Amino acid sequence: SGTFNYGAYHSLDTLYNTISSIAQDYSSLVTRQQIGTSYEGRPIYVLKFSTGTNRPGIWVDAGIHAREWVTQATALWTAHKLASDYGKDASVTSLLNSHDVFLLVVTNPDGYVYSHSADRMWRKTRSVNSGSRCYGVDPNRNWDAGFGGPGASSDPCSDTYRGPRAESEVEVKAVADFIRAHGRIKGFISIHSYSQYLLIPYGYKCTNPADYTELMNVGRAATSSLSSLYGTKYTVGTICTTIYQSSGGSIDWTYDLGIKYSFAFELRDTGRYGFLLPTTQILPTAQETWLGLKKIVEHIRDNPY
Amino acid sequence: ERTFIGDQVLRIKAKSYDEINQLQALETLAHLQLDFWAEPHNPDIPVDIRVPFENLQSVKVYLESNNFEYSIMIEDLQKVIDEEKQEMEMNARKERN
Repeated sequence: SGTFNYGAYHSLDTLYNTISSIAQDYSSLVTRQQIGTSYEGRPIYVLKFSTGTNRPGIWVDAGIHAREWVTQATALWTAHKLASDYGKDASVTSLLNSHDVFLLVVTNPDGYVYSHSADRMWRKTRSVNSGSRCYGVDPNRNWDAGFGGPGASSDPCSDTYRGPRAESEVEVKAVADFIRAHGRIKGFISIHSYSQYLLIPYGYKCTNPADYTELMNVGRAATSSLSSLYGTKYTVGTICTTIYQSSGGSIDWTYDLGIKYSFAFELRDTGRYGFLLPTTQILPTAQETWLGLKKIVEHIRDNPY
Repeated sequence: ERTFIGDQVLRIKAKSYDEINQLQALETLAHLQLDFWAEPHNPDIPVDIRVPFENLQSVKVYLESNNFEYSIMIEDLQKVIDEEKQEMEMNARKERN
């Protein structure tokens, strides 16, 4: 309806209502699909942007660590941008005429609700860890990529607890099952905040991926385009060399599965707020991120494999 | 509801990989309940740590006695969270109107 304020943080109910509205407002292009249910029983919704059948797909998810509110806000803004630009912007139109885009706005709905109601700094799922007083698993240490290796904790009380086994978290399994079942996902972009990084595999090991040069070139082009709007500076590199070795991450799993274009975005930080980025920063963050995302998806569109 | 009264977020600038190693060691001290917002990896990139109020003194003494350069990025986390909450309530009211 055009009344939604994209420059504000919202409850999960409001986000979910808006996801439904986008699907209704752009019903010939966008459908809402439920790909699973969270530990506490909340639906996990993906927005599918599609103009035909049997298309290769590009996956984008946001906010796997719940407290990163700007991330979900950026994804929702991006959903609206994709829908409203189709038929108007030549690049978006040609992308959606050849590829489906799947956008998961709230990857960790239980964590998102918990961060609104009980603990603003919560970053894990809300599953019960048997034998422990502590709840939750770090969903970005729970993928089947070097699971249990360095950079993830075996302590259920740790913020980086990896969980009892790979894909133990229903939120992770829902995405992994979807990607496996689809079979033709060609790009996987996971959006996080904050640190201003564009990361490529690997994190569970400190060796470069086979497509290192191409991925770095795409990453540099994307961050250069992103920076052109407000001058926000990004670092591009592998997870291991840019941050630290961490096992069980999503883009390592997708890359090893054969999804060459696997990236993780760590969105802007002004250096003053961290996970408390003010609402005035949401739209600039979304706008600049879009420029980077667009470069990546254009490269995927133009380089089929 | 969990509160963060007096918790601070410290921004630490490591000058060398030795200092990075020292900060990584800090991460293993579970009793300090530190929340690493930005992890220690490279001296070029600052490390941000949320420190609970009750452990502020110990952490600052550790940093100062080891000559770490640091600044306070967020003085009182709860204040910022309260402002954020107020802003959200105001936005929700605007939308209802």
